[in-house]
Amino acid sequence: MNVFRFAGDMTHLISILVLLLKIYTTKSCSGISLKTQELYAVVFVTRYLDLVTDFISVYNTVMKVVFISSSLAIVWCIRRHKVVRRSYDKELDTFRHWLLVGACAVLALVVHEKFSFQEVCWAFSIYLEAVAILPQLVLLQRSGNVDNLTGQYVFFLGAYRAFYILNWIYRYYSEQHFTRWISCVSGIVQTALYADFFYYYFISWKNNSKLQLPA
Amino acid sequence: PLGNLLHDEL
Repeated sequence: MNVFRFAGDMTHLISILVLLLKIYTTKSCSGISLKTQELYAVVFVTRYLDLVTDFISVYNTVMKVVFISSSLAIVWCIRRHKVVRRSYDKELDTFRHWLLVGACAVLALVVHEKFSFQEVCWAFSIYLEAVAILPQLVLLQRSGNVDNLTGQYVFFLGAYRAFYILNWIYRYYSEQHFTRWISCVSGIVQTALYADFFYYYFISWKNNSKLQLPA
Repeated sequence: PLGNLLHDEL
C-alpha cells in the first residue's frame, strides 16, 4: 500500500459518500444516471468474486464489501425508494448500457489472463468499469447544469482513477511490480474519459461559478 | 506462485 493507492481508494470512497449524501439530504437523484450506477453494481459484483475464495487483508475485504453494498443500495434507492425515484431523469438517461455490458463480455472472453471463470469475470469488470461513467457523462451533458454534489461526485471518481495510475507508476519503480496490462490500458482509457469533464470542472472552480457543460 | 493472479488492488 502506498500513498497514491490509498489516496485513490479514499477518493473512490468519498465519491460514493458524496453521492449517498446528495441522495439522502436532497431526497433526490436528479442528475444521477441509474445506468451508470447499475454498471458499477455489476462491476463490483463480478470483480470481487475472490471475496469468497481468497483473503488478502482486512482492509481489502472491508473495502470490497463497502463497494458492493453501497452500489446495490444506490441502485435500490433510485429504482424503489418512494420519494427518491420520482426525481429520476428517466427521459434524459437513455444510454443503451446493456450494449456496453455485451461488448465488454465479448472482449473479456477474447482478452484475459487466464481462461477461468473468475479471471474472465475479473477482466470483464475491468473493461466495464472503464466505460461505466459514459451514461453519467451523457446525462450531465444533456442536462447542462450540474449541481454541486453531482459535480463533486464525478470529480472524485475521476481523481480516484488518476491516483491509481500514479500508484502503478510508483509500484513499478519501488516494487518492480508490473500491473497487469489489462488494468493499465483500461485505467488509462477510463481516466481519459474524464479529461473533458475535468477541464470544465476546473474552469468553474477557478471562476467560482456553477459547473456548466457545453451542449 | 500464489500471488500470481491474486488481485490485491480494488
